[in-house]
Amino acid sequence: MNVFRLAGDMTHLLSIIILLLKIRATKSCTGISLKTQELYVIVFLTRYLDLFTKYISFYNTTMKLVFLGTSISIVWYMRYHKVVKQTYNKDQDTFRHYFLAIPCFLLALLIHHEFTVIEVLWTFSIYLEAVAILPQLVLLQRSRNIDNLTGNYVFLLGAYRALYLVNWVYRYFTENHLVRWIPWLSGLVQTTLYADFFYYYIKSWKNNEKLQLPA
Amino acid sequence: SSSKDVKDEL
Repeated sequence: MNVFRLAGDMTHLLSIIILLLKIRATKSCTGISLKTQELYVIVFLTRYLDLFTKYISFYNTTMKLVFLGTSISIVWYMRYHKVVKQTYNKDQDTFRHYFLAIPCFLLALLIHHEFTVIEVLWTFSIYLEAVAILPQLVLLQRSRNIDNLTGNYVFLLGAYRALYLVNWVYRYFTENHLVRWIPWLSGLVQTTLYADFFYYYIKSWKNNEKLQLPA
Repeated sequence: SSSKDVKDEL
């Protein structure tokens, strides 16, 4: 474990906590894409299949359970909570997320480290996570005003994978140059997708004005 | 492809 990866995990955890707080405190999920949240549940389920078969560390197991639990409860709130589900922008959150999942699965069948169920599904989760934010970014462009909590949530979510990129550089130089193309390239794509959001987020923060994404 | 990397990350 290095400081970059720990910072990445904490940033990721913070983003999810902020989203859960927003939903629970305001009893509203306005501006949040249910499609992206459902993709994250699939990402965690397919990535943590070896949760009970392979013990890495107490930290690793705990964080996996926290990520699974929080992401599933967010989807539950948005789908079934009587008050929250009324605030879901159903008619704006129209991104066909299966158009993202299917190519990722096919790509995982083609490009992977080894052809086993666990490995192919893990690879699928890496590819899927790279594009899972797209429905959320599209929804942000459609919703006129973005509330601060939602903006902070997306920013921290993008920042976590950027910290993971730094972690991978650090590990490359400190762990006998182990090459890991699949997470590296996917992580690069994932972080790049946030580029314009980062630009507008930092601009709005500097000019102390409301975050607004161009349509 | 490289060796199957250890899955110690989240």
